[in-house]
Amino acid sequence: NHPPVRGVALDTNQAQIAMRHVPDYPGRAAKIFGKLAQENISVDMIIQSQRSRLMDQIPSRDIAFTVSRNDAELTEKILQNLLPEIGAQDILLDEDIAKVSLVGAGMVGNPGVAAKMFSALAQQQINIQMITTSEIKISCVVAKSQGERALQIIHEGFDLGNY
Amino acid sequence: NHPPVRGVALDTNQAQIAMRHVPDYPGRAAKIFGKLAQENISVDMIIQSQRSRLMDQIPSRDIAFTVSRNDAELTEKILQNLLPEIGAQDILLDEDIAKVSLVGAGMVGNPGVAAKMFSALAQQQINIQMITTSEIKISCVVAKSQGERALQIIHEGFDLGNY
Ligand SMILES: C[C@@H](O)[C@H](N)C(=O)O
Ligand SMILES: C[C@@H](O)[C@H](N)C(=O)O
Repeated sequence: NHPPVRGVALDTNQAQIAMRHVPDYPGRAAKIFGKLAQENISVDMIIQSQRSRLMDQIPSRDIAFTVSRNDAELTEKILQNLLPEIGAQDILLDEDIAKVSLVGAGMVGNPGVAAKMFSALAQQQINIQMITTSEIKISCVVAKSQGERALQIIHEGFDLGNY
Repeated sequence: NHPPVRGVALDTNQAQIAMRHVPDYPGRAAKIFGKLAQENISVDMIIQSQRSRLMDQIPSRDIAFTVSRNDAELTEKILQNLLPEIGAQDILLDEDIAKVSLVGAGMVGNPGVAAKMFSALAQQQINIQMITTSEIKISCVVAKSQGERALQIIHEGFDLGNY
């Protein structure tokens, strides 16, 4: 069995926002999240990954993050206003999401825990959209309609209780 | 002050690997991390973000993750062998990184904690490469040579002890 894994949680109260092609220079992330903090918007997952290039040779990155559904519209508005100053390409809002998380301890040192979670989802043809990990939580964003099924099959796959 | 924030940690023993343009269909993530687990490779951060499109209309995503430096070469080899089966574009290895993390509790519900960390780095012209967050940890990947300075300025910015 998997001693480090203790439970699985489903959160269907989040919306995902991405600011695409943020010029990859110091200060942009600070400006974006500083503005959101000013408006008292709590951010859950922040995901910034690989660099990509714009047509005019400016290195850039996409910054994606989640907020509660109630804050989605305001967040999108704030980011739209910030777009010219940041120099990013556009804002994408996706409310059709659910976040399913494996909860435990010391999961990082355990090869195979993440793979097992991803396999359980794959076997049900559930596409994994976003992934973040920490020692205590592995979170996958899936389509909202697949949230409940994702919860159930991870539950079964790891023989777990709910969180 | 910031009661949810307790310390800052620097990890200079990681390397970053990305598999770019992984076709965005169920089972790819499971295959990649299943293979790494089989080889007993421990993965720390896994970051999968926004969808992008290939020239031939196949939706894809970049999957980036970190492993210990000792595992970097083997990981790259494994992924290179997996490339045709996955159908991804290429593998990028970046060993010139340091991971600096703000450690605390309940940080998610605290707008401004992440923004403050990003600002501290921005003020020193330290570019933030990758970002992941959880309730207990906000991690930024920066260039390896900037790791120590990043640790120090976050330390000062939050008036903290080390982890
Ligand atoms: C893209 C954005 O994160 C930028 N690298 C910054 O440091 O603010
Ligand atoms: C890209 C990859 O994560 C894919 N979406 C999967 O579910 O495996």
